[in-house]
Amino acid sequence: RNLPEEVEESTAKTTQTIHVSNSTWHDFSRLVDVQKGSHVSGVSDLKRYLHRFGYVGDDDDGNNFSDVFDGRLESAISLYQKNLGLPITGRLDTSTVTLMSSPRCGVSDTHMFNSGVRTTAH
Amino acid sequence: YTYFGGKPKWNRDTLTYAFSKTHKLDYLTSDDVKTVFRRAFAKWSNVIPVSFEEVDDYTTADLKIGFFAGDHGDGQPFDGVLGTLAHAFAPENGRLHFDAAEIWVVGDDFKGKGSSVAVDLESVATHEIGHLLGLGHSSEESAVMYPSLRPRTKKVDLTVDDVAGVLKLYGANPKLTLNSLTGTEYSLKNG
Repeated sequence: RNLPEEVEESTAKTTQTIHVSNSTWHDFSRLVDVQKGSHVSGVSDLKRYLHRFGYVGDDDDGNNFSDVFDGRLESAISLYQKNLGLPITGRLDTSTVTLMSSPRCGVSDTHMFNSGVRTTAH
Repeated sequence: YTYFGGKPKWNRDTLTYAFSKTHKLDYLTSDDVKTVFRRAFAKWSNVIPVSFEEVDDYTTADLKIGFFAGDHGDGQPFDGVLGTLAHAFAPENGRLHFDAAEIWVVGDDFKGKGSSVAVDLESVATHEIGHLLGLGHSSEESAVMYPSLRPRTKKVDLTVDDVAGVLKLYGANPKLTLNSLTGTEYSLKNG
């Protein structure tokens, strides 16, 4: 059956909507449940994110992070989970990846575990 | 709650603040932004013996507030919509930068429709003022100083964790009364 002309027109308009997204962050959802030792594309972006906020130190070869889920990444994830009040598993579970994909303050977290002073309110 | 290394703080009881006249948003009026900041500063000055005075001269103000996009020369480039929202520097630097690429909203209760990536300006302002005063990030998800804020959410009332941290740094505002913390009543009861 031929569609009436104006319906065609409105469809064209819909396709012109531009979806705003920030590909740097949202790709983390693909990394949920990636296991230690595996080599998965996108892990290097995660390392770059954790480096940005102080959880991964400078890499030996000038921060060309690899896509291997190594021991350093596992401990960085554990420290991240500890600081952000998540269950400390060292794994890329859903709640951790969701939080990493959420917008946040640009100030690094280094003061939470390096020379910063940490006190707990009782 | 945490502090920056060395626990830097301001040693004055009145801090001036000003807005950049060039690095600003064109879709929010300066009155909108000023109203938000008056509220956000009041949250903190309610608790500690520090008051905040709005001034015109950006170059001489203690606290300098602006909206910047991408690489803006302080070594911490912004990254477009979502991602990093803003950053502020520890005492006595005084700079507070918002990512101009975000969709900043004021006075929205987010109960109706609207952009799925809208970010509440007052919530982020209240958080970054905590940094300007010397507070670091908190591990308490309910705290204003928790580093992450989901789009379309509001977090403008100081919790016990925020108040305890800033009180330890500056001491209490002599006029502080518990009910002036009404916003944190729930947290106090649960504190």
